[in-house]
Amino acid sequence: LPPTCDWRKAAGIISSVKNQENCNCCWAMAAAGNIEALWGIKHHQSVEVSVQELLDCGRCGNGCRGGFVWDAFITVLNNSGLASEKDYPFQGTVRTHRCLARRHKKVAWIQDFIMLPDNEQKIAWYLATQGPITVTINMKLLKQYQKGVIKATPTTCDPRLVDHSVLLVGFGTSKSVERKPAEAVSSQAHPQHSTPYWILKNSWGASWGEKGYFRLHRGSNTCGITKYPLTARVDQPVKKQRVSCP
Amino acid sequence: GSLRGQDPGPQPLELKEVFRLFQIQYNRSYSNPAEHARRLDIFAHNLAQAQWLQKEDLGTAEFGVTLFSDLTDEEFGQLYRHQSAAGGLPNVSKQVGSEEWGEP
Repeated sequence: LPPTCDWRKAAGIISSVKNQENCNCCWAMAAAGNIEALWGIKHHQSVEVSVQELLDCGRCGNGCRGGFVWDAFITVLNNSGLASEKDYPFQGTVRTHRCLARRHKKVAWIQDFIMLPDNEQKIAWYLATQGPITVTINMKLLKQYQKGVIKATPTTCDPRLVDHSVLLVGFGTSKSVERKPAEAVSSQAHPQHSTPYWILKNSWGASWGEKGYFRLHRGSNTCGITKYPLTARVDQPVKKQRVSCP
Repeated sequence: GSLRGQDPGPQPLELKEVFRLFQIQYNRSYSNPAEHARRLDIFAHNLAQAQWLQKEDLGTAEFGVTLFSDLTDEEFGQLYRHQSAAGGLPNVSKQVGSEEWGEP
């Protein structure tokens, strides 16, 4: 596992930060970001896929009232791909029963999708070797977040109550000054320690957080990041040796 | 009294002034004085909550005024929670897959 990984540094892989506005479509934006990134990595071709198509053509109806990343992937499979964002642009509202998928050329498609193990080391390995993935977290602390690495406890951010899907684009480690309780603060130099973190792309516009991104502590299942790590696959899985059942 | 005549240095901004700056930064206006007062109350509550989060955080995160600072937790949830239906995500258990999850 490399010490750091940041897919934003690779040209044409991570698209601009989106703003879901008054539409609860984080699930569709996270899935679209995942497909765009994997398509760019696999085919060396930068694409921006249509979030609106995921909303209009989803089997569950009004995608602006919430949804699941796996439903976005199922929509992509059912429609044999996705149109471009340019051809089928984001409106911020759903036109249920107005799916326009057939009118537009597909610019990206997937073979299938998988859920990764709930193990941060394995998630980091997959991220570093395959590409960005979607995760679903408890968004409670993001309302007041400005910058830095969030390290929460199950009390401050319940890892079981996940309600917001985002794109995991990297990881790293920062040197940070250890924060002491207010009463223990002294004039002495504070000890430094390293803070491993995840880098996540949100869909609340570039004026929120760290230019639209935020960081969560890595290694403590902060805000339930390991609960639903999902990713599409844009290529056929490598064939494994066959075994025969006796 | 003993400080009279001395430069008091930078002082913390009053809540109303912070709220006014928030309104300018995020282009917020409210329909009537009652709504303005209500949003100011919510803003104050959110600032207090941000201070608490700052104290509780074990990392390096900074919490404070954001574009959501005049929203209640409920309004924020309605705006951004990915599943508006009660109950959220289904309680999928690892029992069915264990370490094999992720395999085709």
